[in-house]
Amino acid sequence: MKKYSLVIHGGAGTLVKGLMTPEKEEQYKSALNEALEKGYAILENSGSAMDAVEVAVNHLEDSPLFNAGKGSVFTNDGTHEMDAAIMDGKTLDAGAVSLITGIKNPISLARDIMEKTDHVFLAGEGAMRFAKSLDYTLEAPEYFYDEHRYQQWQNIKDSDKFQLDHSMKKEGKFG
Amino acid sequence: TVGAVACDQNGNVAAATSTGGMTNKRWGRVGDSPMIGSGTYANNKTCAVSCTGSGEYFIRGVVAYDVSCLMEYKGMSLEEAASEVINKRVLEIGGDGGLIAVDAEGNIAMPFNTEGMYRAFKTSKGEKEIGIYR
Repeated sequence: MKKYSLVIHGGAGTLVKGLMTPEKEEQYKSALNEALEKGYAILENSGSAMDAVEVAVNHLEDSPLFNAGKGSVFTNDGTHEMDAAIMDGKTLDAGAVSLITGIKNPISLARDIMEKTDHVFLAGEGAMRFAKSLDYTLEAPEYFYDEHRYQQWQNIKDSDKFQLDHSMKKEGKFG
Repeated sequence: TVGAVACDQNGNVAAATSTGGMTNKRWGRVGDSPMIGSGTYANNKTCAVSCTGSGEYFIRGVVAYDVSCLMEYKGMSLEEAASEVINKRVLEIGGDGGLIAVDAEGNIAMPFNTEGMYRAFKTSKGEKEIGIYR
């Protein structure tokens, strides 16, 4: 039997040992492990790579620890704007969505765009209308509230800076 | 940003990336994650890739597709191509971040040029790892 594998990530940045308590570190590792095992179980049961990556990302989106779905960071307006993309290596089909709000699992919407439209990429208000046409429920802003993310935003909200989810402040760049 | 790449029992690969963007972002700023070829790419002939980091550099470097091209046109291995892109080409334009990748043989790569990256993998050969720091 061919070797099969699953790899996941939860973001990169200034993750320096000692900046996080052992308890927090354990929370992150446990969340990564859960997403990994859920996705891997699909591969183990002869499921597709597409299903495995969607399930693994759904789990990471449902955790407040990572900057996606529930744990998304705050924009300058104090809202949450999410993006996602998925691609099938067998068919080279792809689905992508950007600048959406209130959607619990953006990666599933990206897959619906791939499978239920003739497009690859939908964005903003139009993408929201497409989601509603598929009866996606919109979560209230409270669902996306996270104290740690809120404080990250408060620290820089009156500046022109923007910041990676796991990094120190980044000088704002204007082209 | 979160992501996953997989190679299934039939040798098919897939990639998925999802993100909330950057803290305090404005003006409808969009990063690499939803851009096919920059933050997310999959091709059975080469690999599946999901990126994370300062998206502007991954857009300009067309990073995910770059890994696939180095494999397809220069015959690099997954490991070589992924490392070349993250530790050389992206770094040269000032980009910080990392990527995860898998090829149709089930090989994996997780290079990053920052202090850390939340990452994990599991293979049918019994290999498993969960990491945060370098």
